[in-house]
Amino acid sequence: CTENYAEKYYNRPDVQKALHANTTGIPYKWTACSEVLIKNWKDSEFSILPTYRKLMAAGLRIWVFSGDTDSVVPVTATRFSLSHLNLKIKTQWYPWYSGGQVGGWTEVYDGLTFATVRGAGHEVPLFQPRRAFILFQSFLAGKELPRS
Amino acid sequence: TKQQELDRITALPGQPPVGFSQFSGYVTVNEDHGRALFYWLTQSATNPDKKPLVLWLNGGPGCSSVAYGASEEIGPFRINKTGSSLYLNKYSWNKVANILFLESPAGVGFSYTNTSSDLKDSGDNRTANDALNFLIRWMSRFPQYKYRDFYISGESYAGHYVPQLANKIFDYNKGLSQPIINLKGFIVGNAVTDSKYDNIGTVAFWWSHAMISDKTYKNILNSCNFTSDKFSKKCDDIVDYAMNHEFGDIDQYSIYTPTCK
Repeated sequence: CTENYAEKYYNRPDVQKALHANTTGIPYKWTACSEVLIKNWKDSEFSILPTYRKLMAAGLRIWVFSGDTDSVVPVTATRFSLSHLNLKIKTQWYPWYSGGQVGGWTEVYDGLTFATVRGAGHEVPLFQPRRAFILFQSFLAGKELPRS
Repeated sequence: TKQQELDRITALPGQPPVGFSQFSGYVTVNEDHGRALFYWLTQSATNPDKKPLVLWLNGGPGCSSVAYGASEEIGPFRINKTGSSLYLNKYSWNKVANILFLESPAGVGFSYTNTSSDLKDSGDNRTANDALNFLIRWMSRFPQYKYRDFYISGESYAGHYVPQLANKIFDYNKGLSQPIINLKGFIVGNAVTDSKYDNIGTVAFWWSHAMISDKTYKNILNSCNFTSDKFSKKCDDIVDYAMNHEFGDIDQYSIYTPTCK
């Protein structure tokens, strides 16, 4: 229910003042998601895979992860999409660890790292904050996820 | 800069004492239409001048990085049940980086437009252009972040936003000898990637996690043509049936945790 807490907090005038927010008197309440925008969304690329190919070729560090208890954009959706990049495996599939437990699984390809986060939903850092933090630290360091 | 200091947050209501600086405010991204995007920067508590800058985008489309990323995922604070105070997030990502939350596009959260028709024709391309404009202008306000290692991160529909913005930055930097936006990479989670393959993989997840019957699984595969971006009514009806009659009252975003009553 954490979304409800945000709806309360960010609609408080004292909070908006402290954040220098809503300085122009926006004619609607602050809300976590805009119904108007999502209902009227216009151009949406059918596939982002060509952009991945271009940016991988440019040498950017690209990591893609999946919380494996999400059914909205589930891990199988991401794996199926990434499989169509036909990437060369650099480091074979292995379990990565966090706090002595399997934090998820990962495979490193030329140009892209894929990782799952075990027991996490769509908002991975909400459900598995420690595993998400280790994932982020590894990404920033450009290192493979820990094997123990 | 002067504007930077005007954006400095002294303290948020109900906030515990912290050792890091934070700033928030607006950057105009389109003067003609009066579109302005709202940002919140939470600097790293240790050596902020040495740490990378990481932009976080939530998806939707139309959802707020302040509501999700900042307040229940990677930000330094969590909001308590009554919305009266904040407590610290032990695994905040600003322990290792300077985290910049952006409410994008205009119309999301505190980000606004003075041209109300903008709310009815947002899309991937304008969102990416406005976000690039935001970064260029934000860097003028925060020149200490020019040339700093820069990463983009996000989840869900930001599986579009993040690579598309990275692509715009890459093209923008091409003509520059020393680009101020020193993009090193991006990381995305549960990311919308490819309409066809995502949908096939999603239905496979529903079946393999015993959320739908064999019959419904077969009906979806037989009735839904995932290569097109418009689904038939028959397809919509079967997916609706699955969600409304076979899933039950679960949180689809986390299928094993209790739903919010």
